[in-house]
Amino acid sequence: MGVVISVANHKGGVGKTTTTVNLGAALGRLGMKVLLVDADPQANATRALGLKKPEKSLYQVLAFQDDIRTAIHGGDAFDLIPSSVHLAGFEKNNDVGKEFILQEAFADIKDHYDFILIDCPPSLGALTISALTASDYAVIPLQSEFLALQGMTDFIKILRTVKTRMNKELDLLGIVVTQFDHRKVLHRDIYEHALQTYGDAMFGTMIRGNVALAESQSVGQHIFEYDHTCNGATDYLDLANEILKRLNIS
Amino acid sequence: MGVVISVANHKGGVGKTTTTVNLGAALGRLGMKVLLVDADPQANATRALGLKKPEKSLYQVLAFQDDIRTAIHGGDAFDLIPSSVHLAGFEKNNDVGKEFILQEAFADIKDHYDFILIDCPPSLGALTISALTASDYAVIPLQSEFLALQGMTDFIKILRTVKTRMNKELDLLGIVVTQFDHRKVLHRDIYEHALQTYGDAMFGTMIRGNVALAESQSVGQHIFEYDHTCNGATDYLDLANEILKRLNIS
Ligand SMILES: Nc1ncnc2c1ncn2[C@@H]1O[C@H](COP(=O)(O)OP(=O)(O)OP(=O)(O)O)[C@@H](O)[C@H]1O
Ligand SMILES: Nc1ncnc2c1ncn2[C@@H]1O[C@H](COP(=O)(O)OP(=O)(O)OP(=O)(O)O)[C@@H](O)[C@H]1O
Ligand SMILES: [Mg+2]
Ligand SMILES: [Mg+2]
Repeated sequence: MGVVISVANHKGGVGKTTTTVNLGAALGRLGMKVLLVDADPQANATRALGLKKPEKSLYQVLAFQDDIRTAIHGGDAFDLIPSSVHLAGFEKNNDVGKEFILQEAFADIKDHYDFILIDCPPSLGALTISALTASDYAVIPLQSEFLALQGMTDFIKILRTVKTRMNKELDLLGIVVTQFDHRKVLHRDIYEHALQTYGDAMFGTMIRGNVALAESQSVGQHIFEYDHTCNGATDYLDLANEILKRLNIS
Repeated sequence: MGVVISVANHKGGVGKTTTTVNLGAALGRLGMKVLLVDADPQANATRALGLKKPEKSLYQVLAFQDDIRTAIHGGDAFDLIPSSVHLAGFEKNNDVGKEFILQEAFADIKDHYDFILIDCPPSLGALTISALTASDYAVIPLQSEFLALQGMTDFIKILRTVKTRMNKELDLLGIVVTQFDHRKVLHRDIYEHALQTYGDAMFGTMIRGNVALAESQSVGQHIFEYDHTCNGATDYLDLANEILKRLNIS
């Protein structure tokens, strides 16, 4: 039975897309069967993997309840359900219980994958709530800067509300610090602060700042295709291993 | 007659808040009377200036059409209309023509300021459209990375649509590269690409990566209070001067 994880944080630019794509690829390298779902209308995960305007996307699944299997694009390290710009319209969709549509759609495919990772947009709208409602866990990327830390309290409250009202299964799998630069006092201070506040919820693995992660996106590759020896590749492989350990999956 | 500028880009983490606060402070140092408006429900500009939970915010102005003057918090370099988490509810507001409410509210105060800068959230929802509808210009912060560059075409299309349908006055004042690190080949490549694509729309001023800009936010100060000699202060002062030149304001 596949584990569904939302990679989410309403603060912008904290590394949600970079984490979804490269954690997905790392889990693939460890032998897991992985599906990525791009739930951001900006389609950054779709673009980071070099896909242009895919015919079928998450939009048709949410708007018309098309069979989710028809939206899956097969790949080496992982399969992908791409996004499309039309997805922005889903926010205004008035269907009753629209936030449960994605959860229903996953029922057909959950057994075919070990992991389903959902890249969420930088907001708390219907797409993020749909992803959390369909998830077993949330992974929160945290940039080690003041504004990102400030938003965490609000975001964790939202997780609790979704768990209480929409999805009793939902738990926080962990918080992963991204774009970390140990030379910056600010980054070390914020990290200390986050450790004190969130304790065990923090992953031991930190994702260091590594320009190769940004470069790989401009050539449509995940980090293991672009440079499997760089810090970014090592860090995301460490994170994948730590997640398997937390879930007791060998 | 005050100039209203939206600092907007739906891509997350590109420096919208950092630009609104520090460009505002720079214009204040050049003798301009400035008002900042925090239109992001995450209230990052409000938090970056050390304001906790302000009683009156933009929410009351948009939701109940309260007198906008009652939401203004006075300051040294600039005044501020703070945000509040309730602002997220405005997205679901069904008032007819809700996107014009902010434009109406500004009519009372436009003459009291030389500049009104609006910090927009990382989305294309009702708050960003309201800000653009109320604005004379848009300034787009652009992180010199692939995913940020990819989103520009979509964003510029939105500007055109708002101009055609909602606000004929709206023009693009310029695109400013933020968090620039000249040592990174990726940053130089993306900058070249943006210059070729957007030509004169690009500001000559670039905002270099400067940790002082992030540090200043954690102590609730704008960059000129925190360290008026650092790169961040120099760059935002250059940007303010370049904007005055583009607008023929001496
Ligand atoms: N560890 C890292 N080292 C260097 N660059 C990184 C790292 N993680 C992310 N980036 C870069 O930072 C930028 C923001 O990351 P990303 O787009 O993944 O964040 P996001 O949270 O998905 O943003 P959004 O809120 O817009 O969805 C991207 O250009 C990405 O390449
Ligand atoms: N020139 C810069 N040098 C160093 N750090 C910067 C610079 N500009 C912004 N930052 C930092 O990068 C992070 C993202 O910037 P900011 O929050 O202003 O972006 P934003 O576009 O407003 O994000 P959001 O999409 O969440 O609203 C912040 O932690 C900020 O301190
Ligand atoms: Mg993203
Ligand atoms: Mg912001």
